[in-house]
Amino acid sequence: PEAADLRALARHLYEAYLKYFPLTKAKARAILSGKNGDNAPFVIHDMKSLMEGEQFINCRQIPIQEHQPQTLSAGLGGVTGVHLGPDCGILGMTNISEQGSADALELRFFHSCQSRSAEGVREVTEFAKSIPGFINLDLNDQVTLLKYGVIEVLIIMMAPLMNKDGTLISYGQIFMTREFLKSLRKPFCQMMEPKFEFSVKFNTLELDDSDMALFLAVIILSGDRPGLLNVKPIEQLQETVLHSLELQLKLNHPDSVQLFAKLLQKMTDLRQIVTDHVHLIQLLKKTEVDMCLHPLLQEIMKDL
Amino acid sequence: LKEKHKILHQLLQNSTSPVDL
Repeated sequence: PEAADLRALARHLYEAYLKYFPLTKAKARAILSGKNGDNAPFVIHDMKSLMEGEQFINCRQIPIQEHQPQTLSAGLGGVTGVHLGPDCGILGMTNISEQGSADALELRFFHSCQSRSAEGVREVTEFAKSIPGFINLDLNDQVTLLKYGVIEVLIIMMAPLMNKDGTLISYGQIFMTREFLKSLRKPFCQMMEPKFEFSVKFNTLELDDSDMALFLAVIILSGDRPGLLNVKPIEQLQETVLHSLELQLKLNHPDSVQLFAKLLQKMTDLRQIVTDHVHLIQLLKKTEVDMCLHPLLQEIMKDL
Repeated sequence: LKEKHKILHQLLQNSTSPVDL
């Protein structure tokens, strides 16, 4: 295809990305580096701050009077967990009833994460439908591509929200520290650490939102997902998006050696992370009697 | 496959109307 067509495809996917994903990398990095004016995020770094911030999780707008007293100053030079000092987490709790309420709080937080993930699946679905040719594929194949691709896409979308110390949640209004997530009871404490490890490495590639849009489309259009009925048209679509991505990276990152190859390599790592994630969710279903998995996530993870 | 993935299918089919998630 002509270079002009490939550039038009890149622009189209970037516009769809901006339309369907509420928190871009540009916005997230501004928040994380403290360049977001006075709107520093609420920081959750222990059970007490989780309790205080719980009502705002998944709110698009935190009321300013509730929000301000708990935020880190943007003047500290960005959001990190380093300034917060030692984090006791739940380890300092000895009282049985306190432990019980901490357990319930962790479970409620996990359910909030599920709701946001389900909403994320909706966003990714809308983005997928905007990929030229996607909605003309066999409907069963559209379902298969989303079933197998959506968690990979959500993990990639998480990377810009993370730094080595924590992650933005709640549309960028809350920063949750990595240490706090590690202090949760098993297996909750095991869920995010692999994503942090992946994200810190992925972020060194320094993709911007327009690169991300193309990369997400490449992931969605994977012709090797199990059970696909008509692989050829999917591979053809992916081939075009791959050409567009390669050209985009050459133009956007002229000095980054082998960026295209490095990025494609990440797709292999992603598959392992998703496999491990699904195993943890299956483990949770066994160990947490009160846990109910969101029906949309159940659909996706069943027989994955 | 569509039968086993009703919500996903619904998300794919309904372009504008929000699905109750």
